[in-house]
Amino acid sequence: MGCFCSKNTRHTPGYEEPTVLAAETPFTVSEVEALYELFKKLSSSIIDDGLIHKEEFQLALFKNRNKRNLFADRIFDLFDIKRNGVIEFGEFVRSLGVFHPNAPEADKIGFAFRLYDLRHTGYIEREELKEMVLALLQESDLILSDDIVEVIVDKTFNEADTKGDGRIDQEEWKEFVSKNPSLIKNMTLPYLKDITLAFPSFVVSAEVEDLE
Amino acid sequence: AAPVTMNAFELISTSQGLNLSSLFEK
Repeated sequence: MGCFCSKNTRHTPGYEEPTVLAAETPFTVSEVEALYELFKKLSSSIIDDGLIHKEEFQLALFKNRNKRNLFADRIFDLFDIKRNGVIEFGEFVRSLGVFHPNAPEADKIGFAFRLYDLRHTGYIEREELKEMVLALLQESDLILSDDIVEVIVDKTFNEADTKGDGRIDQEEWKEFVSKNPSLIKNMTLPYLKDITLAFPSFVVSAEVEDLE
Repeated sequence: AAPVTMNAFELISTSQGLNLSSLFEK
């Protein structure tokens, strides 16, 4: 069997074999290959170095490289597992794996908790919740009085903080999500089931066959 | 009165920054 394909394929820094990533995530090998096509597109949109930079992530999300957003920043930071300011291919696939429809619900709940634990204290604190509500209002051009924001935050906090210690821990969060399952709806991307149709990757497929 | 009865996390989860489906748009 020929191997001209693999010899000629140049991969980006941080590239990992689809078989390795498929073994660690809910994705199949061909889905990982399709994600590589998507990754190449995203990681070359501004700086063609095979890494997703913050501006490229913002461009993909908002069609605007300069649009700052608290939540997009948090997602980027969580995807950037090595915390070196860029998203590598392996990080991209492992993180997106949480959003796969077949990923364990516990992983989705845990990811959302880390997302909302803005200051990495291991808790979601009242101030953090208020900061996120204010960020959402600003993003949506919604204006609510500070009193109303306080009421929304207080009400939610009182429901979630069952131990009443002024902060939401992982156990309380899990319980709160079980009562309000819609809270992790955005942790599932149905697109990921059809990723091979959206981003077919014939060349890389041939390479994997060669390896096998 | 609708926003007052709204769950704050529910509100946050509508953020465009959390909607990763945009990554898949061609």
